[in-house]
Amino acid sequence: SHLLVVEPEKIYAMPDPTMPDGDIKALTTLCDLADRELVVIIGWAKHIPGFSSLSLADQMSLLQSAWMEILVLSIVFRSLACEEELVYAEDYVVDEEHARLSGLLDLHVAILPLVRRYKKLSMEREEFVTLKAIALANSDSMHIEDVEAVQRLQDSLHEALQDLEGAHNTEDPRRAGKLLMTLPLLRQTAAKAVQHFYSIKVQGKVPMHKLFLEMLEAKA
Amino acid sequence: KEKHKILHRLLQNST
Repeated sequence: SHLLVVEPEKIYAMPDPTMPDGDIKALTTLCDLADRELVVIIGWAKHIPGFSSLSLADQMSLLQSAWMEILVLSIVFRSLACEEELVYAEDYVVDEEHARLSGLLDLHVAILPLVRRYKKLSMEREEFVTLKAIALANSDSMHIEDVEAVQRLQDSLHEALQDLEGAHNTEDPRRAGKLLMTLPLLRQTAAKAVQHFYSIKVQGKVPMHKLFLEMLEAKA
Repeated sequence: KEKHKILHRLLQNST
């Protein structure tokens, strides 16, 4: 219930109406959106019980590892009500045709299997917020100073997921496990997304804000 | 840390 309360407000993509449609516009819109979402994600992480008592260095390491998984999981959750469309933001819903026309097809095709996976499970909001926090705590950064403190954070979030399923989904005793088994696909999908945006950064045709660049470089 | 100064600053902000 705490994670539900601290769940961030929606943010909007607000594509620049003066830019001509095409891949530069689409990528500029997504990079700008991602930069603003990162600010929100960093603020959100601080409200996860136990996160702020980690050292600053460990907080940074977890976020630098997991930020794209958190972004992707959020897009996927927003897209659960749609058919083969990705809801990057409420005002930026992309279908396959739009994705093709705006150079987003690789990303689109990479993310859809995850949408299908969570649709099959009918992931609920409570499960989404818990899994998002678990993805952060379970990010397998190579640079953790206090491994035991991070383990305690993982344990408390794991316990929250089990409590949730124990209370609400008693008809399927394996539901928590089924949700956790989606995390490898989330990591794989986020890695593809990072690669996609890293190659866009290298091409240099799309402006990127400093925080997004900083987080991309941390994954390089 | 110098390389990741925005993340560092945002985490240090109290809000």
